[in-house]
Amino acid sequence: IQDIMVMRQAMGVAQHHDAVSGTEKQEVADDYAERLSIGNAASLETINTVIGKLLTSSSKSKNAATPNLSFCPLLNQSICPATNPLSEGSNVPVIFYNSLSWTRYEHVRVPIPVSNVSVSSTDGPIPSQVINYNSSYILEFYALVSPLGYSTYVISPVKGEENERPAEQVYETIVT
Amino acid sequence: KENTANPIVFENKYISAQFNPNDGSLISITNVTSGATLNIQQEYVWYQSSDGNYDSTQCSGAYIFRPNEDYAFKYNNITPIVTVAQGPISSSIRIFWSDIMVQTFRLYTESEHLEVEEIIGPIDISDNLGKEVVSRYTTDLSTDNTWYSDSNGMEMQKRITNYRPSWNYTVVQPTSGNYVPVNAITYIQDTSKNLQFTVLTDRSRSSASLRSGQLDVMMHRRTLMDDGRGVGQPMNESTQIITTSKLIFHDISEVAQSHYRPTALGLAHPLYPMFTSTQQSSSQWN
Repeated sequence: IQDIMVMRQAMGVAQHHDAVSGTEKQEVADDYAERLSIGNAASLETINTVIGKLLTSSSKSKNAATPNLSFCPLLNQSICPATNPLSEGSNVPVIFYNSLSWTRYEHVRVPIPVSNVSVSSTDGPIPSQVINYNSSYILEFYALVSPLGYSTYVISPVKGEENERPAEQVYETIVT
Repeated sequence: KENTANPIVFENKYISAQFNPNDGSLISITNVTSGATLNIQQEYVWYQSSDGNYDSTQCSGAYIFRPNEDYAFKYNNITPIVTVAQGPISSSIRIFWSDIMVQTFRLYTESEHLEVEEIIGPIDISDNLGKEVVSRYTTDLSTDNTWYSDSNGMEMQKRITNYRPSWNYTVVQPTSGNYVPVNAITYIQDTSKNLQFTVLTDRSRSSASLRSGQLDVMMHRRTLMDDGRGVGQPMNESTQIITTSKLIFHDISEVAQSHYRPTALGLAHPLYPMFTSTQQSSSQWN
């Protein structure tokens, strides 16, 4: 609760009318941003702890270690350090949280460091697509998440003879 | 497909979008369900921030949007690099003018909307001109000087050009006097054709409809002067903005309204991802 309070206080400060309308001095805007950043980091740590405990309690092995979750603050950019283990041959499970009160079936986009990956849900492999922009890769697939719930998808690097991307999966054309 | 006369077409079972193959610009959106087509042009324009004139010393700033004149300049005067990618999940067209102006349209296979991602800024002020950059959609809808924007993501407010519902409005600033707040949703309607063009935003901004069928959305502002309303600084935003909006073309009906409302909430509350790594196979992990 104390960790979440950090974010709550930052959000409280950000309700000031100057914060809402953007009529604050630049140094004040920077202060708002720093408070929100500190609150964000504390909240992520809390989520990490809670989800890690939930995953451990649902594991068949009672001796399973608590998975250490990480977050990607650069999801709308081209690099996500959280998916770097893919380049070392590890699988990267990604857990999606749906904060709305209805089931969502939505596309998701994740920056990845390699071009050849597969995505699996609990039902097995699902369709996915990799877009290549300027030597960075964005993985796209559809995620199904229950209301206020979680879903897990596992991103796996594709090795060996499978290492060639199917030609029909993605193509690029420079128009002008 | 260089110099081809055929437009680039993205299509799923809900909508079809056509793009100019030479510059990647949006040409039209078709609602596949109803068969209606919206002819549309999107462009980026900028207003020069006022630093006062003989009418008034009022400068454009954080509180006051006051353009120097009503004329809007074209923001991108160079030929962009256009990249198209199509696959089983999405089709996308990326229009790259420079590192400070990139636009990407995406159509996902299961989406009823066209997504547009815009990377804009930092705005160049090396010419000593403050700039207020606007994304302008010009359609063939007849909108009777009326548009709508939301109040805090909830009730939609009817807006009429050069009009206020509760007092006799004297037009002093024909452009900025018609810019109103948007928190999540803004749209224009053609009641004679029963058609609506909706823009969903991922952050608060402002919108206007200065001409019939037109919808302006303010993107980014960088002014050189303080507007004298208490901030004491020019609004010299040196940041880059990466924003995602959704464009929906549909009929005017309660059914259609019930579709874009959840979409707007989904845009404001995206699925939140957390990552870990494992040596377990996907079946073992699951």
